[in-house]
Amino acid sequence: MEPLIVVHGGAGAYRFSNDEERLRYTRELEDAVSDGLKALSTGGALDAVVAAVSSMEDSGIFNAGRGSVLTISGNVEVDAGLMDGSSMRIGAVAAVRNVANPIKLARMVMEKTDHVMIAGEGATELARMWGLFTRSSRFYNEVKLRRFEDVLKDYANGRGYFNRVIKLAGELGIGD
Amino acid sequence: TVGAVAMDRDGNLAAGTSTGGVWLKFDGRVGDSPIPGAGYWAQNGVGAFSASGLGEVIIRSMVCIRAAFLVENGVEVAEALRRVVDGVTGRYGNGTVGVIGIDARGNVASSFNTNAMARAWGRGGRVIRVAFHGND
Repeated sequence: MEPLIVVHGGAGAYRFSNDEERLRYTRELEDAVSDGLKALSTGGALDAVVAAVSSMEDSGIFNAGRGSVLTISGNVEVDAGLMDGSSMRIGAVAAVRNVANPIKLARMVMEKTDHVMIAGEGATELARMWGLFTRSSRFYNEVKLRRFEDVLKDYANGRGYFNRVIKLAGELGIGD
Repeated sequence: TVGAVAMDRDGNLAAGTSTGGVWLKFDGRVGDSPIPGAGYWAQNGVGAFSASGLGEVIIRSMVCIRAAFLVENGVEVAEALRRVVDGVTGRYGNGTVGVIGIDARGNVASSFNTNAMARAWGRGGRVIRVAFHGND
């Protein structure tokens, strides 16, 4: 078979404000495909998936890895999972902090533990052990913090999906 | 959310998905991306799939394993993804899901009910296509 890879950067609005922005996303998607194809030239399908997803996690422009959105408390908590179609093995991490490449951590869960999914602080501990821990500052920038403010305002005006979450947060005194 | 599905020269399939979730999610909230069968699924001889969208909808719809069952039962991968997305749209409305897939013969497909889905694919040494909106 001729090796091949398909990648996605998420389903959503993608209303580009100018050609330059569209080109930037195009370049990142091309890089992800190229990294995946490179991995396929020397390794297997799982290597290609990890290479391509890591490339997009590192780009900072997709909602994953360094580009992740913020929780209601202003934290970054990421989820990732992967599956090997030949062995049907699975590895996943959920609601994990301080990990910029959760797809790599998910693969370590698959290959180095007897579990399928590890969440929260336990996953962060393993990330520390396996050299995948990332300082919090790497996840924040001016653009994201401004966006956080805007989204909070939207929600405050009732324009959002998780309105009950906002009410709960209020009751718990999260944020103001 | 970002994702990838791949087939290697031996015909092995793999899938993976990674996400920051949704804005203002509750701390500790888990979406579809780490849930096998929902955010991703890979099965040699059938296909590999990766989804993106509203996690709560994708988990309730088990988007990726649903697509795999259809392909396993002989539906073309493009048609399978279309049916799954139509099913989600019918129950949860537009703007909720997008999915990419490969089948065991190397056919590639995507389907989404959002305004767009950033996607690209390549074969051999070459990027074949990059697309965002439905008619790209």
